[in-house]
Amino acid sequence: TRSRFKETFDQINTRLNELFPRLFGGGAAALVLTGDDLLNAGVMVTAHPPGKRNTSVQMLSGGEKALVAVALVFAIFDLNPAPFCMLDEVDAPMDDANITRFCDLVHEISQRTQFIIITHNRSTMAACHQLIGVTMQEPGVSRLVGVDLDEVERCSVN
Amino acid sequence: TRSRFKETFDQINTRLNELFPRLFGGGAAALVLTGDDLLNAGVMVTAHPPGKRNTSVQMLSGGEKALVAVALVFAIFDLNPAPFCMLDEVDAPMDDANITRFCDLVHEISQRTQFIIITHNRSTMAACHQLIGVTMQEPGVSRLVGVDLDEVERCSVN
Amino acid sequence: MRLRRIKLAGFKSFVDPTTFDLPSSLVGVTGPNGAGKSNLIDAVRWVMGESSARQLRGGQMTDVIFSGSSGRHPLSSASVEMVFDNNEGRLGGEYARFSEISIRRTVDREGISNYYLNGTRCRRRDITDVFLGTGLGPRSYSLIEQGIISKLVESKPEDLREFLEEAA
Amino acid sequence: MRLRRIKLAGFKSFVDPTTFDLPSSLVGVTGPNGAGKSNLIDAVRWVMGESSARQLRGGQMTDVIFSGSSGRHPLSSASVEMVFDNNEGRLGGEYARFSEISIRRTVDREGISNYYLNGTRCRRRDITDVFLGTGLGPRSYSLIEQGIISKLVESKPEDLREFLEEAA
Ligand SMILES: Nc1ncnc2c1ncn2[C@@H]1O[C@H](COP(=O)(O)OP(=O)(O)OP(=O)(O)O)[C@@H](O)[C@H]1O
Ligand SMILES: Nc1ncnc2c1ncn2[C@@H]1O[C@H](COP(=O)(O)OP(=O)(O)OP(=O)(O)O)[C@@H](O)[C@H]1O
Ligand SMILES: [Mg+2]
Ligand SMILES: [Mg+2]
Repeated sequence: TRSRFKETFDQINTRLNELFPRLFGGGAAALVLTGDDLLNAGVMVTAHPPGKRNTSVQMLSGGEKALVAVALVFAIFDLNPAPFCMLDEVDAPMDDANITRFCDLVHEISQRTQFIIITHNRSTMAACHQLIGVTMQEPGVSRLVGVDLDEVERCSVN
Repeated sequence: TRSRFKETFDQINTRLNELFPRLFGGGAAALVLTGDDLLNAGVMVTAHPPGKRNTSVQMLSGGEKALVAVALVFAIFDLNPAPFCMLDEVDAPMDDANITRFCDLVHEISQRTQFIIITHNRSTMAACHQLIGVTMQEPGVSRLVGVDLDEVERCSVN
Repeated sequence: MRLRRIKLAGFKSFVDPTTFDLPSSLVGVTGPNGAGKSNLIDAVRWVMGESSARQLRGGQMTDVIFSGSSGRHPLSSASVEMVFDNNEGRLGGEYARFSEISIRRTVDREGISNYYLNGTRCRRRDITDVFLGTGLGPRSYSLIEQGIISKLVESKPEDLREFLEEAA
Repeated sequence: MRLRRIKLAGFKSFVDPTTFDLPSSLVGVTGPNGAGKSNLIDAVRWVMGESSARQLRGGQMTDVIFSGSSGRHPLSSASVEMVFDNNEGRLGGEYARFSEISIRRTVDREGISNYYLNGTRCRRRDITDVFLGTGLGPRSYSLIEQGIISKLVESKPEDLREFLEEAA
């Protein structure tokens, strides 16, 4: 299992390093083992947004951490694509430019994996092929409703 | 100090119960002491969004928890209005209707307390009297820029 | 093995039987705060065998049963069913011959759970076996709950290792 | 005691001296991810005497000094100044006669901090004394950092009590 873990680690690491620059528009990220013992060593992430020096993920911003995490999850997906993926408001900390890059990547991966994305963000909604509304017209009782994206667009302007 | 704490507790509780329905459009919230010993008892929050039965805050949604917390912070503010208040993306989990109620309340309290609100949300930006942009045109170097809200509005529509 | 639909009845705020039809590969779910969107993810974790009430934002396992509202009485049981399309035969073994796979879980007020695989009662283990090797499961990396995305990369090194091992 | 301006130099990503002028009572701060918005709140906590590196998202206290970028060398010190308007005389005692109050903190690569009150060197205690009773301070309820708003109401009862006691 030692070599199996190392193989998994290396594959995810390679894929992370491909996905990170796509989400950040440059820079690099890598997985690091915290010890030599392959059976017990822990795993850490280092990330360099374009033009920045620090590697400790602790100093990254809220939005940057969310993007690195998305790159990592999608890197794992590439190795073992689960039949579906559910994401609950992962776009909440992201700015508009990063949401666009995130949606582009999700769109590409959705060729192989089904995505169910919970979001309040209009651009993320617009990127989905199907939209389901959950509402509580009767207090405390959840019900599904159709969502008309034009309606959603319109109330975002006023 | 026993009676001082109880007085503070009661005042905040009263104010919380006034602010909560304003943010939720109804319902009620209250502070509860976890024991009889006024010197050591802990404090818990119970909250009933309109029409809902559960009182444990653990079962509330992400947006509901943020709103209850805002009601609590503003209730404390009323008791002892600190000279200024800085909020870092507290509107991120909120939907549009709740952001409007949040902004209305902030607008009212800003008569007495200065607010500095970090946000990505356009309606929150629109509610502010002054807008400061922070950007990194040179990688890794923060700089201030003017923000033109019309510009921001425009790119939200496309 | 694409997810076709999720049916909830009496699960949390989904009092009335509700079916999420999911024909597409990129589905958005939206709605006001507190409407029940995250309850859907809880339902998926639960039907796949989640056994910790805390992971489902509750105190005990019966907290997933609808507890009432201003206009409705509490219910006595909850049920969630997930239906997958197995046309590619991705699921091997005894399930390869089914074109659709349905897993279902129910719970009553005593906290007793029952599991069903294509309508037949089975054990919890049978359900977790179905998902073995697919990357799916109640704590899988493919279910990202609300509010944790920014903390994932700061997890303890041994937790991050576990996260990766699930994919092996 | 309204906050008039915040001046940062060499603090985190604010390499060049940068002044936030705050004439209004409702100020919005916006910008792309990673631009430096939350660093502003860190700067305010730090100048008010924050002594834990972890609270400032760092490993040690010198992590607040600009550590370089692709185009700039690291700096050897950091400085933050906050200037308040004291026209209402809200601050009593020896400060009542000043119409403006400025507090400043600097740190060098050895980790040695210096505090200044209206330009004169003082102790950290003098700074925390200025804010006594106003509800302000490095861990005050009036500074809500990113990502914690939804967890505030779920804090342990003894922590929530402490939060309330600060306001007494
Ligand atoms: N057993 C139960 N019975 C009835 N209602 C329940 C039960 N469990 C949870 N709820 C209700 O479900 C609501 C939470 O729903 P959920 O977390 O799915 O909201 P959400 O749509 O994700 O909202 P947000 O956008 O704020 O994240 C709570 O208000 C809670 O009262
Ligand atoms: N000592 C330092 N020297 C240089 N850069 C630093 C230092 N400390 C932090 N940074 C940089 O500051 C950036 C984080 O800034 P900050 O957290 O303020 O972003 P933000 O504007 O709040 O973004 P978001 O919208 O994602 O929350 C990080 O990318 C980090 O590299
Ligand atoms: Mg939710
Ligand atoms: Mg931030």
